[in-house]
Amino acid sequence: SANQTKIEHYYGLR
Amino acid sequence: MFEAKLDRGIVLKKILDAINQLVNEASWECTSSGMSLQAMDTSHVSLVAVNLNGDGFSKFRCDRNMVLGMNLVNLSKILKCAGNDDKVTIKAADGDDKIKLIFEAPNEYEVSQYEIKLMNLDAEYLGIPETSYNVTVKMPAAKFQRICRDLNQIGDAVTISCTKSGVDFSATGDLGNGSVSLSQNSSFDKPEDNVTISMQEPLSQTFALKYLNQFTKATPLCSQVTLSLSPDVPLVVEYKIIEENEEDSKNEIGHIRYYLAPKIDD
Repeated sequence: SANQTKIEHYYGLR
Repeated sequence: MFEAKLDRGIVLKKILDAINQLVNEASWECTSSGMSLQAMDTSHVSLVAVNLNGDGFSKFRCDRNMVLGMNLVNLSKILKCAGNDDKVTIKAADGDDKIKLIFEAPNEYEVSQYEIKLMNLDAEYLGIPETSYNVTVKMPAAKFQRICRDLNQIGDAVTISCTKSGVDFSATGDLGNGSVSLSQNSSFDKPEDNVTISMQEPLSQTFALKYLNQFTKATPLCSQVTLSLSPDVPLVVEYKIIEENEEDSKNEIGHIRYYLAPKIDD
């Protein structure tokens, strides 16, 4: 089954 | 000094209903241009961003930038004390550790005041770059809510596939599988029922329905929802924040955007 990714993986801390 | 007044307090109730199960605590950033909030859910899979334009308020004053950290569940509880037709004012004095909420009933002789404690929260703001998306689907918000709810009966995840012929939402689980297909349609009489699909390239991505079902708590805010997708980036689910006035006029005063990280095959 598919793995859930995290949102921080796509957007860096500002 | 910060002061913001909304003529239709119900809008604020709807916003809180749309976010307070996803995030319990968050900071409102108040500037002269408006109020905004950004927060991740506790598992850091999704992100919610709320924007309210200063000129959407009947009164808006922000002398200097402020960060109002608060427990959103508590704010929601207090907003439940406001009538749907009440005017709601949020007031914060510089350096104070609380905000004041004032509810004015339409009868003009009943005023309620509540105070809520502010919190110092560790801010973890994510930078969201300007993105041009491969696929944009604009559809009735109630339809999207129904699809997410129905497919969650079948499985935990939905695969959204866009082709020239339309957009497919599908789920697979132990009991079998299901799918809902939508093609573009437009009605002059009922634009709220329109499905508009713009696509550069076909695409298929999978997302956890648990989060999408949380996002659809924003359905009462707006008749249409916009889904934006591109390969290898989070899905964006956007609801405009619409204030309906007494004369039935509709005024867009901001938006809620939810960002959801995709599920990826090993």
